[in-house]
Amino acid sequence: KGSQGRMESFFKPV
Amino acid sequence: MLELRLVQGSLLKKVLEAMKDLVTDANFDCSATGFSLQAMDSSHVALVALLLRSEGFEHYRCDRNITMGMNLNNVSKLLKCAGNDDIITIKADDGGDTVTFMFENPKQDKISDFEMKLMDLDSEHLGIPDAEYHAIVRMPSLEFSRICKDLSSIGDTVVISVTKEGIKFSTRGDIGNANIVCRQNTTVDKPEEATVIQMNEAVSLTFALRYLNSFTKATSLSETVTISLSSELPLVAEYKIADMGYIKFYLAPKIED
Repeated sequence: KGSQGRMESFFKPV
Repeated sequence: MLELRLVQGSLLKKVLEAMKDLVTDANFDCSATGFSLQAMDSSHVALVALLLRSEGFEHYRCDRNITMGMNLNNVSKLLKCAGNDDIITIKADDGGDTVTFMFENPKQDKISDFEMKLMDLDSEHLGIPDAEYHAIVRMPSLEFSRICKDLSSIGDTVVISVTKEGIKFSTRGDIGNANIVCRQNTTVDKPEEATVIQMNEAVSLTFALRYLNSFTKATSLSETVTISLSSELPLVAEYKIADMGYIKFYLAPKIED
């Protein structure tokens, strides 16, 4: 099924 | 000093209903541009971005940028005390630790105000750069909501694929599997009933259905939803808020092991 991605893997904190 | 008067108070009620199950606490940011929010769910799988532009308010005064931390469930409780036709005014003092919501009924013979304590929340703002998406699909929001609900009775995840054929939603579960294909359809009576597919490149990604179902709580805000997909990015489901802005939901895909 694959693992769940997280937002921080795609967008960096500002 | 902050004072925002929104004639169509029902919009704010709907916005809170759309977010409160996804996000517990959030910072509302108020600036000359408008009233905005960016927040993630507790597991950081989904993100919501809201913008209500200043021009959409009947009166908009924001002397300096203010960040107001609130528990969305509590805001929702307060807004439930406002009638659907009420005018809502949000007031706060610079450096204060409370916010006041004022409701006026259309006859102007009932005025209520509710003061709520603000929270000090850590800001977890993420930079979301503009991106070229592989595929952008606009479809009736009610149709999208129906598809997510129907598929979640069969499986927990959905594969969303966009090809020249259309947008395909597929799931599988213990009882079997299901596929729903929506083809481009622009021969409709009203433009908001159309399904419009813009595809630069075919794309196929897997998502958790429970988050998509949560996003569809925004359905009453807009007759259409725009779904943007790219293989290296979270899905975006955007509901435009007429004359005011948008609510955008981002969902990180499942990653192949």
